[in-house]
Amino acid sequence: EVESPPKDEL
Amino acid sequence: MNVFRLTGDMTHLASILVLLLKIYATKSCSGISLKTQELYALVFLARYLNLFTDFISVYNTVMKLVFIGSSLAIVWCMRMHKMVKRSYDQELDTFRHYFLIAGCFLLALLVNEKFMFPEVLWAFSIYLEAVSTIPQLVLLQRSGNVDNLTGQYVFLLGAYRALYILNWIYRYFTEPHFSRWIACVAGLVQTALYADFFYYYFLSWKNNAKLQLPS
Repeated sequence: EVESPPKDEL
Repeated sequence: MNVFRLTGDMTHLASILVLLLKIYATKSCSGISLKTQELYALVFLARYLNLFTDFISVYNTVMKLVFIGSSLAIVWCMRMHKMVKRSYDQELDTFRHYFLIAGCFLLALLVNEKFMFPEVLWAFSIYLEAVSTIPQLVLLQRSGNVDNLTGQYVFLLGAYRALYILNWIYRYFTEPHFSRWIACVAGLVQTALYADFFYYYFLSWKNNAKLQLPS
């Protein structure tokens, strides 16, 4: 499973 | 960080500054929906809880603190400040925003990236942001007249959403694992809500006339 990228948006 | 994202964030920041300027300079919040402002405060509080868990960048942290702080300050002014409170169009701002909160929370429980507390809260904040502008648009529609600063405020908010869509398209093509479909679908809905307002905004701009919405 690909780890989802960090939520970097505001 | 791409140019669309940065411009989007700056437009969002500008919209808040315009609103603060309006309240500070005119000591009036006429035309502004308290319900929408309360929803925004809730959106930011729910989404930026990760302020304490994951660090992304100084830019990210500062912007989150600014958004939380300014939204709470605006709600405080509209509820507590004697002069500002008097100008609030309470009888026009009757949209039942509690239904929006309940609906978005239910949706977040059902549709999320992972059934975990922070993820459900994140999805909730995304859904709620998408619809939180509805009380504001309803208020403007009811009053018909839109003063200059309120018009700029809503226009900047809509522009911020449109720029975020360009940002997602850019990221989709340039980043290998970028797929934030929850945010993208909610963002599209949110931007679509502004379409009608944009139409009248451009009409008034083209004719160099005061912004008026049909009732």
